[in-house]
Amino acid sequence: SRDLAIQNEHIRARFDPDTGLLVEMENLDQNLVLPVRQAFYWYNASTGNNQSAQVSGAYIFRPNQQEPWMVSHWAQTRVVKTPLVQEIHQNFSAWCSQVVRLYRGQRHLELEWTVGPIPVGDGWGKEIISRFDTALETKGLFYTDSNGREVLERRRDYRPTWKLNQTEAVAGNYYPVNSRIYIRDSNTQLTVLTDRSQGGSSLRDGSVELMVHRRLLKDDGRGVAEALLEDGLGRWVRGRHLVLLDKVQTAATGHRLEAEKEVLAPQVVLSSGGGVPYHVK
Amino acid sequence: SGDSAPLNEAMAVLQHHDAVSGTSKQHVADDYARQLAAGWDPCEVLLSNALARLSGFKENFTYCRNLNISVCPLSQTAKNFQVIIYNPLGRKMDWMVRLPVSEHGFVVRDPNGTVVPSDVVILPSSDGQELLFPASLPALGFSIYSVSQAPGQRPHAHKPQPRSPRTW
Repeated sequence: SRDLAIQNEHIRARFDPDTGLLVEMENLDQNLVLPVRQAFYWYNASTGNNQSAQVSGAYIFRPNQQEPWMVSHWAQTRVVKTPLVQEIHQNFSAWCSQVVRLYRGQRHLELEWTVGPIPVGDGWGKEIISRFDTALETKGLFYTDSNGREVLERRRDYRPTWKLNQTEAVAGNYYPVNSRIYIRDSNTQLTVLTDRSQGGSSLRDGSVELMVHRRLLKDDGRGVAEALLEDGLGRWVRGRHLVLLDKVQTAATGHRLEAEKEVLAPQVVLSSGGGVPYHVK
Repeated sequence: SGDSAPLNEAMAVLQHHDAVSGTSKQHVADDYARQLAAGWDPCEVLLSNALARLSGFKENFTYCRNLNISVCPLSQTAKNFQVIIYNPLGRKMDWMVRLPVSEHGFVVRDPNGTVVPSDVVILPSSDGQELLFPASLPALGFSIYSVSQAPGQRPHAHKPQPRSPRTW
């Protein structure tokens, strides 16, 4: 069928049959449906311009323009459906792919992204983001955590403790995300849990983005005296974003319990079995 | 004997902002990774000793550090093996175990010897395959599952179905 979707008892995710990109998420328990588009983009790292000679580097994130480029407008997709898991494998480019996964009983959508080695043969440093775009009316607000504990309200182009003269429309709105970032309107909340600290923001209403990888060609003049370039071919990185769709009233329960499982994940140990008893008796 | 002091030491060194935020030269970042890996080795011994004492059996415990890229020599070659899963949370947890395996059918049994549902999924990028099964883990405790190749059972591996997007 043309319908490209994965589903379990709690969540349904639908993909555009032509582009293979995620276009909608549904919380079946709460009858919540949210059109949400997710894709990968890259900022072109600044090498200095007429406003400022500041280069994007290890200490400084500074894209050379506000709009990022899409890694790809479509993905080659493959579908896996078994009694225990349903997956959509998306291949955006030679250096960017993702598996969108739903295990049986899972109440969140798992996006396992694999990014790199970032090509820099064109002479441009690149800063890769995963971005979720929705129709939520978020009024310039978004929320990020501090080490998995206190969640802080962030307002675009604003600081609570001083009158901000915003000179960097993108970087000036990026904040540290240790375990989660979320956006919401009066009824619905979209939360993205991270498996490591990342930079994140919401640069337009209804949108949320997380930076997953960077590869830069110039030093930013802050003391490292080395570009964030990685030796050889460069690194490829794999990680996961867990996406939760909830009513605002119940969202905290969902993301707090899930984030604990993510940060204190089980440890797997294998053995061939047939060991000798530990106690003589 | 195991020892967690080297990992503690490495974590102490990595409180430096260069380690936390990646603002170091490449060779320093590589050395941070080396210290963490070196610190992890004696922790595996510590964990093995604890598991041996708690499970009552001295096993040759194996840690697969590259599960995120579907590499684990033991689960990819052994006909039978045990999977010990430790849950550090103070509450019971259900968790989907995912392990790279060879091309066979498998039977998975829980600590009571009851067969649990399992699937084998083929990975599109590498044509490797992974065994999936749901594990139930006690709070601050561990469960031991047994995996054995099902003789004669053709792997009913679920192969990803390519979707031909509209020609662009």
